[in-house]
Amino acid sequence: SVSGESGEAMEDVDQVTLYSYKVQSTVTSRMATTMIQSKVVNNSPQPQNVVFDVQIPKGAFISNFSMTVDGTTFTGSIKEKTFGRALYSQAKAKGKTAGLVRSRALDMENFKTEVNALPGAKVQFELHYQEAKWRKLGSYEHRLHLQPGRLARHLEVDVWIIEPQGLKFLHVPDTSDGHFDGVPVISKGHQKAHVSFKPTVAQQRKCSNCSETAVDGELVVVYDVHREEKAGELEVFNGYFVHFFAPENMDPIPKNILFVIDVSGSMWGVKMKQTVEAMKTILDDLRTDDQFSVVDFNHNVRTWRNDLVSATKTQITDAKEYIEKIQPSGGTNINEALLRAIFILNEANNLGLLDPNSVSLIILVSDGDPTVGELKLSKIQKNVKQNIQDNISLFSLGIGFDVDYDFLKRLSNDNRGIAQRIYGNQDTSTQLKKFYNQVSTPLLQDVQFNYPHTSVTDVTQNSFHNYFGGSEIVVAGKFDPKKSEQLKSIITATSANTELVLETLAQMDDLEDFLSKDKHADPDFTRKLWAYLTINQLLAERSLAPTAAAKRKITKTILQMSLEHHVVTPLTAMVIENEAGDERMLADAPPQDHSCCSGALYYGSKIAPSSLPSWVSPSPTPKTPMPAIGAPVIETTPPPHVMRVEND
Amino acid sequence: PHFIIYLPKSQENICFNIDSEPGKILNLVSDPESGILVNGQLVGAKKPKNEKLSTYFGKLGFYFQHEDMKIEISTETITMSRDSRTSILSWSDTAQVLSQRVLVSVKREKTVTITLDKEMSFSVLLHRVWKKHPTNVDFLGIYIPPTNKFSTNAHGLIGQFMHEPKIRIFNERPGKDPEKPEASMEVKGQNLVVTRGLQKDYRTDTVLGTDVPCWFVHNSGKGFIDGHYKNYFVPQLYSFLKWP
Repeated sequence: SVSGESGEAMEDVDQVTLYSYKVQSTVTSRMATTMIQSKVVNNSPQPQNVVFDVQIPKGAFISNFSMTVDGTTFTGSIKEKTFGRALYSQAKAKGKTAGLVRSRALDMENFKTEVNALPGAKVQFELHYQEAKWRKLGSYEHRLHLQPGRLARHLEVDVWIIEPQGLKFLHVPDTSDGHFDGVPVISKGHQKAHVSFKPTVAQQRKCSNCSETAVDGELVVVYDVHREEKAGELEVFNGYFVHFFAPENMDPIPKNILFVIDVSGSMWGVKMKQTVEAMKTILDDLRTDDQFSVVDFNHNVRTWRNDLVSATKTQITDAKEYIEKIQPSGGTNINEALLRAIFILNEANNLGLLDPNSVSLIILVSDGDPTVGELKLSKIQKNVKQNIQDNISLFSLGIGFDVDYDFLKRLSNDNRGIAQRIYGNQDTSTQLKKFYNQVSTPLLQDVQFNYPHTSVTDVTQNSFHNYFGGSEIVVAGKFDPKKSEQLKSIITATSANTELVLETLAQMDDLEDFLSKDKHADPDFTRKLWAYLTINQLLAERSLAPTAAAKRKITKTILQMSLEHHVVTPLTAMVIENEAGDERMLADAPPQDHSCCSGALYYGSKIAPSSLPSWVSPSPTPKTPMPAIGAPVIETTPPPHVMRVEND
Repeated sequence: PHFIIYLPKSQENICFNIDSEPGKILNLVSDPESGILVNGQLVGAKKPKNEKLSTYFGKLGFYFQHEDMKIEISTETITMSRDSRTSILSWSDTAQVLSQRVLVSVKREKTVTITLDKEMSFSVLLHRVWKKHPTNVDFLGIYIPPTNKFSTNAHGLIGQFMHEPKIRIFNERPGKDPEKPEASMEVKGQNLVVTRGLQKDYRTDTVLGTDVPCWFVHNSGKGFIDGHYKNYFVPQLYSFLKWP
């Protein structure tokens, strides 16, 4: 029965009834697995198209999908893309489609399934996906896009956050202009939290006599964890380890930063206005021991100053005035712009004008492909690589969809940075500022993670040029407990004129005990996080592979892992078929942005365990458990033979 | 605080206590020539026991003038400052930090060792007590090896003994308490009555320690230390000693 159960009337106008819309999402140590389930009934006397259209974060991996249409179940399986397409073409399902469509508006993509349902038919859709939570500006944001499309008789969203490190804070910001005030219920403990969002039908309505739903947006959970040790948290479980590194309480390293801004004709209008607005705030945020300059380019390249200057108030005011006066026009000469920026930094470095303990960054902002000068993207990439000194990191921000984002990503990853897509809308300024804030506070350089034991294999990227405050570096790998009882990590890094070596040991039994007590905790989180990191890093490495043979090898590994871990990646597709196998649908990743959006701020490299600096004496790995902290001090009466003197 | 001074040439341990008030800062090593300073600030127990409030070192400050480096060690954090930059480690960390000639090595919940140019070292031990203990508080201990090379003008409650005074222990005899033998100690032109006792070296075990037999100098080391113990109060954690 679909009517009258909750005592709330739903109009007969809505001939397709959304009986229930359920979202269950669990984050276990930064690894999120989400299930979206929708149950629909066609109450119309005519066949109706029933749509299941959900937004999932770009970079998430779909791991499962199933659909039941009037008792016939379709289940998903992961196949190599070409093979999957071939299977689909053999037995295309009638009246049913599925697909992944990349959204141009947001950092999301749509998974859409459409079924032609007969009168009275009941349809259930269920989608599972997984993603890693990346720390940005001091917190993690877990976003669930709720888009039921219509009033749901039962709308239930449950989010469990399970963080063994302990929750420092957790809140659910209002994203509905107050419409759902008081509806989300949060229960928070030391290491776990539950957020429940279950609006009644009346609460879902846009207005008291509206038939449209107001549920069309995001439920966001924002949180951060406690950090006891500078060396981070090392968790071992089920044959895998994950290492979360986000040290605090360090002064920022001075930075030398060059802003390289596209002012070609296509930037005219909202894009330039938003860029200027962002740049003014960014320049105000520079610290007094930072140095900076601005390069703006179209078919020509101009520099505000030919050299880097200190970020004094006068210089910043002058730079802001310069940027405000820029009128975008003309073509795009990215090659010359980047080479000029690199020249300025290299020259300053060679002349000893840079603080030897500083960090050098180039931030490129562009909205299109090169149209003047060197047009071949691979040549531009080569020119940059050949000229850039290896202490400079290049970050690229691509505004809009006319820019070749893959090129920017390759360019940045090849030069110790990352690329990020900026959506060209009224929000551009905020996005630019948010990105800058993520790299505005370098705390460490040359961070390397060592796990010096043969029990550790298949470690993800473990060497990073920079660590920026407010972010987190995650390293994962496989651990064989038969070869060692303990897992130790030694991290080396530099901060200004200081060298650091940090050690940490994994608490081997605590996690198993902790996870076993919570039915919502995902016991597979270590494996999933390792697979997610590895696949995304391999996808990026594939773009940078120097030869076709190297690329093929990486492709093979990605494919194997995608199939083994049952996830849709750019190399696999989900074939959704009925039990008989004579009706199939296909969901595969959209063609563009092959290596998009893992969300990580860092692109590092893999290095073998290296020898420690000569001045270091690592502590031996303890063979016995450490004594309990906080045990009461035993006070005893001194034995008679102990001679105590006055005031002892 | 309990002081144990090992005199290598005499092969004797001489010990004394400084019984003062919470908040006072005692100068332990003051060597302007070498540019080395160590001060310790006292912290009191939660409440008196037997009408007496125990005091301990709650904070130690190290200043290496030639490196312009300050290191403050409390029972919670280890703060390193150089130029205008500050880094903070906690006792939960196991880390080694090298800044030019100064190496700071932290062993989680146990020790901090400061090494200067591989020639001089200082060890600080953390004594962590049960948080809910009615009187006891966390405190620190400091250990300075006699091999550290200070200048001839080094001073402070510990620094003054880097250049070993000559002592002569004689006339050992039973004390007023038969279990506490006494003796006479000739030092700095005076004869002091000293009592045989046991102090503790906690480097082997921070809870029980190892017994260190020593000759105890009463009255806050009077006669053994230069001047009076109050001469060693300094106003700030990084103040050099101004000897009257």
